[in-house]
Amino acid sequence: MLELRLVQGSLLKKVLEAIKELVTDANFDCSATGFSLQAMDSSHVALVALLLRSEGFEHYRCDRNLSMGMNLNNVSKMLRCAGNDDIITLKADDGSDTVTFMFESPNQDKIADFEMKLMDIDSEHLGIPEAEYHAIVKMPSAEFARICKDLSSIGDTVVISVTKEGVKFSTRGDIGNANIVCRQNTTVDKPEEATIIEMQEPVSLTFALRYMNSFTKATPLSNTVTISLSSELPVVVEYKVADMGYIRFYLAPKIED
Amino acid sequence: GCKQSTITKYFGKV
Repeated sequence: MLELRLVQGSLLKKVLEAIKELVTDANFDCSATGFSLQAMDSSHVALVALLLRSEGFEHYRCDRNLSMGMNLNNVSKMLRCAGNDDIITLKADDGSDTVTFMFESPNQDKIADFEMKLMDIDSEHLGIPEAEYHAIVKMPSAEFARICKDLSSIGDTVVISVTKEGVKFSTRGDIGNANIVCRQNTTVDKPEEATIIEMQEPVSLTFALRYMNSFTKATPLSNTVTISLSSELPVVVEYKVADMGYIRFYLAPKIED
Repeated sequence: GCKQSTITKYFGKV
């Protein structure tokens, strides 16, 4: 028996919007720790890892570990029927091949049940090693989204370079090239407007902008984004999901032939 | 030129 009640149902709606472009089908795993997902895109260039900790749910019952295969586009269709202020409850019986999404309006005057078929998905689980990153950049998520969008109108790839001067995003294409430098800036009114650069050593990596733009679908989840870079490792682009967890996008770099 | 690497090059199956 599985029953997860999330008062801030809009978080789940935003999570689905953030990952459904990148991943088509995925297994949602439920355990005592929380509700999680790990999936790669079809070309195995990017990986998304989601964790919503059990403590973040108003009610969290998971009698035994359960893996539920879902088509994310179909989950998104279901969740779009929930109001932004609705409380969302996920329910599944042991051995059942369906999951039920229950939507309750804040004043309890409307309660809806949407039952969705589960599917069998063969997915490989990857071990993500703990790593020391050469540079960690924390910046406003809207600013990062703007940079990725702007650069993708010029080129297909972005070079992200961190030096003591700041973080530089560069691209080049047929019509010309572009460089955007963001310097550390902590003298802001609100902490979420700060750009904070922690650098152990300079790092410069090249990534496909198409994927970066896809990651920025998570922007509505968090005012800030954290970009962790290490040479010879996938970049990690992390968005916090309120105080209950995170979405981490891993993207393999483009490397010299 | 630059070649796109894959996630499985860095992270192994568990």
